[in-house]
Amino acid sequence: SRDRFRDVFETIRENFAGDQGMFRKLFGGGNAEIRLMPNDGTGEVDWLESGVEIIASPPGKRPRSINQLSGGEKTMTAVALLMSIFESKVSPFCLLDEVDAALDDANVERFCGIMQEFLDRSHFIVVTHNRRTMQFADRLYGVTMQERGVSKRVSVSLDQVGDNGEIRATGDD
Amino acid sequence: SRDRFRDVFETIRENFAGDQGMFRKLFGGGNAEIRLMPNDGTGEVDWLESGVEIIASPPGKRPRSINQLSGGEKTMTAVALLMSIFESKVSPFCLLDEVDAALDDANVERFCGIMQEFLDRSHFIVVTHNRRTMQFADRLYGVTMQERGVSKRVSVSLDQVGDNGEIRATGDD
Amino acid sequence: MRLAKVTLCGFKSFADRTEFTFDDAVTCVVGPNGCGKSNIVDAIKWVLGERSAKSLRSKEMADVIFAGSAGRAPSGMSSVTLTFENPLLEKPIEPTAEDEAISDGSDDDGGDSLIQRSGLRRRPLPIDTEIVDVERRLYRDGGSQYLINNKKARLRDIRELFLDTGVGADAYSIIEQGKVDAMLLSSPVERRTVFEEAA
Amino acid sequence: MRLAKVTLCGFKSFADRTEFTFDDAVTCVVGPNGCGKSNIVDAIKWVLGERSAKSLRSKEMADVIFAGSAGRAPSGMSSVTLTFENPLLEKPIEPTAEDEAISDGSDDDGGDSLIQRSGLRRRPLPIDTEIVDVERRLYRDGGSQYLINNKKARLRDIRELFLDTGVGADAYSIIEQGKVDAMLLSSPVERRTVFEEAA
Ligand SMILES: Nc1ncnc2c1ncn2[C@@H]1O[C@H](COP(=O)(O)OP(=O)(O)OP(=O)(O)O)[C@@H](O)[C@H]1O
Ligand SMILES: Nc1ncnc2c1ncn2[C@@H]1O[C@H](COP(=O)(O)OP(=O)(O)OP(=O)(O)O)[C@@H](O)[C@H]1O
Ligand SMILES: [Mg+2]
Ligand SMILES: [Mg+2]
Repeated sequence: SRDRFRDVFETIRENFAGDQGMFRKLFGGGNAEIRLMPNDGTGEVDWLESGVEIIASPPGKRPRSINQLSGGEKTMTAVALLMSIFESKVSPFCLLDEVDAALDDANVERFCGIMQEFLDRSHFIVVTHNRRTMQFADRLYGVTMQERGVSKRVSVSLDQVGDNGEIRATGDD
Repeated sequence: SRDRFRDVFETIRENFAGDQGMFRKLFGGGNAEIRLMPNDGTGEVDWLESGVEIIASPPGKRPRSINQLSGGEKTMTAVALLMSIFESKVSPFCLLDEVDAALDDANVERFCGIMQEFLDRSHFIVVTHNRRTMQFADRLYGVTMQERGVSKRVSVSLDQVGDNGEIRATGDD
Repeated sequence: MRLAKVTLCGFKSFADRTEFTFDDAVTCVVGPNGCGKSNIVDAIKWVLGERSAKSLRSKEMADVIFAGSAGRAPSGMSSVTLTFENPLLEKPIEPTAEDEAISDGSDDDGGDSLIQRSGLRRRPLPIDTEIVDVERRLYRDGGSQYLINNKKARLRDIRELFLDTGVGADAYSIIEQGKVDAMLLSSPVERRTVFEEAA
Repeated sequence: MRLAKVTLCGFKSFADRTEFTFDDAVTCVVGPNGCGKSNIVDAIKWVLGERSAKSLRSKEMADVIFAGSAGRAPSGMSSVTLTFENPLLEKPIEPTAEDEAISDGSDDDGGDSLIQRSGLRRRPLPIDTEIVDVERRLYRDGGSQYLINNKKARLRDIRELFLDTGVGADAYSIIEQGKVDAMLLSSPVERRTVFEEAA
């Protein structure tokens, strides 16, 4: 199991931080690093116990630990890591609930672009308020509470959806 | 100090949960309650020690504890509480960093409406990606990194701002 | 193997039977605040065996049953079904050592195990049917059940069914609202578990 | 008393001297991800006496000094100034018992205290000037200073200056990114402190 962990770790690290890796794709450049933290006492890396550290530097910026990134940069780094794991072991579906809430337009585009790469292997179910993400979808479901307190599914086309997720005229199912 | 806490607590509770309170204004109805939690042992409320519990029921829904609300409902309840405290003791300015990230259009309108009530007593500095909130502002500042890694302030008018906070053509300062 | 459909009935705010089919590569769920979008995510985690009420934003598990509204009485039961397509593989898969170990163990309790781990595997899921329905139910009186293709099962069977597929209640492929950064912000040791899960 | 302006120089990503004036009732700050918007919020908290690097998203306090970029060398100093309008009041305010207690204490160390707590108060802030500038500086060698109207001050003076005004590094009137729910989700006892602050 130690060797197995090591193999997976190396694969994910390459998927994430490599030259063609997810981090550079999502940030349009820059650099990232994932490494196991050496043990305080021995200074050695222990494949079975050591924790994982992530260092990221968006294009043109100095390397920083995750906490020093902005809200949007953190989200993009997390998505890059998720997609790197996905690449090493795809799951039949991926369920994302308002992952794009902190992103600006340019980053939403790149987020959709990354999902695009996996459509031949998996499918995505995405809850969002962002119109740009909705435009990327093949199909939209609206959830409303016409009857207070009771959720109902309605069919929705893109032109019925307001700027921030409101469903204007409901198309009955 | 006990009496002082009691007075402030009663005022905030009324501002928040009263018939004309902030909760009902932000949710367009419904009910809320703030109470001190009785001590497990004695069953008595201790004005100097007891914790504060909040129960909220959006219109047409049963009362629920805060954790069971949706993302947007939690934000609106938090804003209602903040504005209730503000009403009891206004501070010269209020600084909000992407507070509206989880809100749909209807809730963004109500959020702006509540800020409107305080403009005679305080002023707001709001970081946002939401166009509707930007439209509510009297003045917009853009922050960009034309030179990588270095923040610069630019003057921006609303028509230069994209759907999600992007600054299209920069107006130099 | 694809997740083709989810059916909710009496789960949280979904009082009536509601189906969401996922025939497309990307399906978006939209709607105003508080209408029930994240309840669908909770429903999928729940049927995959989630045991912590807190991680379903509830105080206790009974809170997932429709609690009534201004115009409706509470439901007596909550049920969620996931429907997976389980087509024949072009080339059958040899059983791994793990498969053999599991299939030896599960016959002990005499259950006519639905899941066939030993022998060649002809489909992505170790069940020889074109469609696999996984259901979880909870009754007001506290009784609860798991069902695979309408036959009673245990949580262990659900876990075994999805072993090594990347599908699970706390799999990295389900990101809850507000938790996208959680993978990064956890401590280095917690971060490690995400890598272990993928191993 | 209004916050009229904030001036950043060498603070985080603001390498050059940058001013934001707040003459209007509602000022919005917009821009792409990672450009420096939340750094302005950090700057305001910092000058008001924030002592925890972690709550400024940094590992140590020196991280607030501009660390350089692809084309620039790091700064040697970080400075942030808040400028408040402090107009004459229509009716002067009587000093409270608290005011008297503080003003008795602060003369002990012989500082020509900038802050006049005793006697009638003619302006919102206990300083008799039309404008009040509060500045904090940090040098690369570790030296740090607070200044009120360009005169050296201590953190205690800053705290005293804003006593009872609702202005402070961790006041309820500053909501950081992603923390809007924090007030609700904290434990009941933590929630209490927000009420105590307003008392
Ligand atoms: N057992 C239950 N019975 C009835 N309603 C419930 C039950 N459990 C939760 N709810 C309701 O479901 C609502 C929350 O729905 P959900 O979190 O899915 O909203 P959402 O569409 O994700 O909204 P947002 O856009 O704000 O995130 C709450 O208002 C709550 O009252
Ligand atoms: N000492 C420093 N020197 C230079 N740059 C710094 C320093 N500290 C932080 N930064 C940079 O500031 C950036 C973060 O800025 P900030 O958090 O203000 O972005 P933001 O505009 O709020 O973005 P978002 O919309 O994603 O929330 C980081 O990319 C980081 O590299
Ligand atoms: Mg939600
Ligand atoms: Mg920010």
